[in-house]
Amino acid sequence: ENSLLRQVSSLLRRLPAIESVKFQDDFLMEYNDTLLITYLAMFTNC
Amino acid sequence: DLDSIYVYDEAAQSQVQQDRPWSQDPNYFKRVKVSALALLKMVVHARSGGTIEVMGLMQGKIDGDAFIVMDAFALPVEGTETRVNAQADAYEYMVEYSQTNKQAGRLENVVGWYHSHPGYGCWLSGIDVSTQMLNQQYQEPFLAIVIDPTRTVSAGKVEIGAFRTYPEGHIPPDEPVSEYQTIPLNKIEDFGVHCKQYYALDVTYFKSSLDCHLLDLLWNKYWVNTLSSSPLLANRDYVAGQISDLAEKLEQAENQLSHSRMGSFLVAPQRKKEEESQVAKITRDSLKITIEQVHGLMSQVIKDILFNSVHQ
Amino acid sequence: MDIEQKQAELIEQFVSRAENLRGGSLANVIVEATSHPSLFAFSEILSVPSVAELQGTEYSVYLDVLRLFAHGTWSDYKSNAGSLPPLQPDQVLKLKQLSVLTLAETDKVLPYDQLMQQLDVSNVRELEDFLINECMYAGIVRGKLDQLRRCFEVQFAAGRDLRPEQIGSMLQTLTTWLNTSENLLLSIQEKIKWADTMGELDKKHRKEIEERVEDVKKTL
Repeated sequence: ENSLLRQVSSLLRRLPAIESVKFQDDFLMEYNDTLLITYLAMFTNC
Repeated sequence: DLDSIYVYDEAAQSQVQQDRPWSQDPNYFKRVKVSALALLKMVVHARSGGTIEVMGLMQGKIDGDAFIVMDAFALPVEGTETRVNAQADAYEYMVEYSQTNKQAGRLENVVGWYHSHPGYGCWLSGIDVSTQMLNQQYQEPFLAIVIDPTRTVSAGKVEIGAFRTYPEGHIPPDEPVSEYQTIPLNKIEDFGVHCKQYYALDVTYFKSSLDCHLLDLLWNKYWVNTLSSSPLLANRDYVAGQISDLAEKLEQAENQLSHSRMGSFLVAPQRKKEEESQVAKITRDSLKITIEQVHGLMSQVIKDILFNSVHQ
Repeated sequence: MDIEQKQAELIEQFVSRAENLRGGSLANVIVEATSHPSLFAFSEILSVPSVAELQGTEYSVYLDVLRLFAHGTWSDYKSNAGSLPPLQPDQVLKLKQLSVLTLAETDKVLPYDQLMQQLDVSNVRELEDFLINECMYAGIVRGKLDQLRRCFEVQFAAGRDLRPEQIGSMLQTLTTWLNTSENLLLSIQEKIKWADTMGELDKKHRKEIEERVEDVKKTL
């Protein structure tokens, strides 16, 4: 079914959704911030 | 059956108004049923206010011991926590709206008011209690609903509470402990002083067959919006405020502990228990903040794996 | 998805017309299809038996044109212009639109210089007008024009007709995606199980501590 193939092709072309150094930096920073909050929360818990 | 709740029986409602069963029992009303439409309108209105409190009115009917909220409309008033009876500024608007509604065929009366508490939970402040007492004196039956749009976003579910106040001087019966909610330090006194002057009603929701159909159609759009958003980014001011509040609470608890250090052997066991529970509350608050952050991070990581790890 | 819905009816119309025509009339249908402003897919028309029968006839050049529109670009036409019939302005526009789709298949960020070279456009203004009016408004691409960095960031591009050899790599990408999703689901399930187990252990531990505290209190 050509129509479906075209739609799938268009969808797959969008992957990966974001691929840039800046995104990786921001993502890891967010990751580290959350882990820091978890760490602080564990201190508070103790 | 789904749509039968929407039928308005004017005769039955007039009869209820005449009988006034709530006048004998301050705890008469126990439940609230909110329509999907009313809920959506209230939450969207509350969210649109940002950090400013907004308010509106609800239209509906009474069914036994339940309020049925069919619809809601916003009032052109802001800052409901700044003065008693903020809705006085909107009386003209309310009257005209109600009259126009009747002309348009909407027969339901105003059955309550709602307002928002952005970021500080669903409860009634001193001003809210005074306003609601006034409403219950002159506009019965009347309901107060509080929505927290900020916590709605961070928790991922609608933070809503429905309340009715007791009459002046009424001693409420001992109630089972309600679900714990974090109260910021600057509001804790206001919360504690007035928390016995009102009680909470159970809130449930209903929707019509048309609502079901429309919501089904919007399902994909909802998921696209959910996947595209990140609570970590959308609510960062609120989280920063929560952490700051937590730090202040810790400091307060620490000061109380240090003051009682010397007399800790002499202090009554009761007071010790209170201090412990204060620290326990702080722990619970910090856990709640962390869990919400971890949830936000989990969704980001899952989205990253699903959509960014696949290459052509 | 929207573009496919829009052109589904058109494809059906052209396919049913092509099935019943031969020779010159069929060539006219091909020209009409490749000039139509809302049609960007030609595999269905290519697979009509009467169209395939044009091979080796005096109208085989129209079959080549249809293949060019299905898989080729404006640059391909320029390099083979001698063996192909002259294109009408609408066909030129369509081929350039399809060229943008082909470029978007390989890169998400398309530099203005590359686009200007591939589309034979002399200046940035003309390029931006083309991208906005002929591509974005037509719904075949969605993206952002970055004038500072002189590039077009593609967020979405409609799919072109696929060559048979492209299906293999598509299947592989889909399989990888499926495996990633399945592994992710398994990980999530494992984490849920782990969280439940840790919760149970924590409850048990708490209960043990409380019992010990009670015992010590009684002893004291």
